[in-house]
Amino acid sequence: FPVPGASPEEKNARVVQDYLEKFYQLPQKGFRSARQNSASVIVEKLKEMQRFFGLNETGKPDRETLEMMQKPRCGVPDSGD
Amino acid sequence: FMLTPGNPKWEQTNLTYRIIKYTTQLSETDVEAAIEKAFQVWSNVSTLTFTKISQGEADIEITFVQGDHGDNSPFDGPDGILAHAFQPGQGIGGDAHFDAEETWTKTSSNYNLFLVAAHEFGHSLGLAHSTDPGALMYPNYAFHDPSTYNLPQDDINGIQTIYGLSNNPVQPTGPSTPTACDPRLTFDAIASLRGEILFFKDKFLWRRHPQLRRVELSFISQFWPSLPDGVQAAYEDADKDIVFLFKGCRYWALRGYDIEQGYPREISDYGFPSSVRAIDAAVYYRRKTYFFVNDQIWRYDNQRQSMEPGYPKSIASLFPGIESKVDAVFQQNRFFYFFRGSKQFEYDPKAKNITRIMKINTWFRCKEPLNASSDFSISEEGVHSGGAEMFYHKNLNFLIFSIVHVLKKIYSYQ
Repeated sequence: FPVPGASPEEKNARVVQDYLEKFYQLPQKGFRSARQNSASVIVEKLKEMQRFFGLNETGKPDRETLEMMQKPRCGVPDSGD
Repeated sequence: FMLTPGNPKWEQTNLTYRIIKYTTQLSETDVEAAIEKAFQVWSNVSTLTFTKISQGEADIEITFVQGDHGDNSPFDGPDGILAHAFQPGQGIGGDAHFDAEETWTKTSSNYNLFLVAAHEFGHSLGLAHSTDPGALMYPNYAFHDPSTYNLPQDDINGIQTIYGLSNNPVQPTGPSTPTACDPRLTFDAIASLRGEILFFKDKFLWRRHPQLRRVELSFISQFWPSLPDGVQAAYEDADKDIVFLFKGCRYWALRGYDIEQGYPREISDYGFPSSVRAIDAAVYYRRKTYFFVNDQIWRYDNQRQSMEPGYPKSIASLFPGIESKVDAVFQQNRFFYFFRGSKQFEYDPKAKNITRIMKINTWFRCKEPLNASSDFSISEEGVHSGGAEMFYHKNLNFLIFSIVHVLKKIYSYQ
């Protein structure tokens, strides 16, 4: 049987995780502490990203946020060093 | 604009650069031309100078590399991350890396090397990403014609904050990004497109979708890279599902993201005489296209494909109340919406009168109540009602309603 591919939700979660790690200082998966692992950190980072791009600050990976994350861009982070 | 945290900067203003490794997709000459032009973007507005060297260590070293290239920031193959650069400093400081797996061009095709390099050199000089969507230092890629590129004001402000003003006695200025809720906003052109409304301004457009709260600001070039900035008129022929855009004597036909074959064409195709060099505004209504040129109007019969006889006529004769030149017009439901300066006129073509005068930003759902028109008066605009009753604002309607209601109450008591 063919191995089922990742669901759209899983793909989106990966996109969000990767984007926030690269550009918004979200602690990387392998190095996260239990506290950092909470969903609220991702929500806050999502809001920070949405604020930067002038999107609605929903804290959710909505359609326009995901579209913005998939645009070609510079590799320098938007926040922090 | 934003400065890199810690405000790193070069102590000297005469900087050197060296291209360590080239891309194979462009000739070395093309790469060097793009890089030189990208540095000029910054040297034109500051005291900085850039000199290319071919040997030894340069302040800013440029290289095309792919994947993991040893700086703990691997590239990700085609698309996604295009390039990165390091803040001013010794060693790797100031260096700019370009993903060798991207397609680098000197055209409007993705990705134009000059534009990406100019952005990266902003980081090399100490700028961080800007939140201004029109700025060069905005993180996302957008195409602009390199031959007419002007560094936006936001970036000029940023670089001059770090390195001071230019030596030029006349300080350089650049384009600013328009703000949707700016009460002084004006439009170049407006057209509907498959239920959305497109508002054109310089190199930007706003998309207003009837079911979305947020109004989206984009570059025209993001949708149609080969179109020029500064569109002057636009209309949608909904029967053909085509939007026509006009600038000067030329016009383009757009079907979705595609520009139709054979365009741009000359506006003389419509039957305009050579004396008409540009169109101010256009709107499609009941298989006729209305073209506004200064204070005159031309009407094109789309079924017969010819200009109607008897035209041009004065705008005032066909649209009483809209006396003079307009910036933009579009049609929705049973109204025309005319835009002149920062004012907007809702016009009922059946009653032949203006039904409301509003500020221009009403379509953008600004937090401020910008649709209030109480600061407008009849005498201010000298509007002509065409003999029909004119309503200026819902406040006025409410006042009339209240008076009638009170009078009814009084009569009922009597």
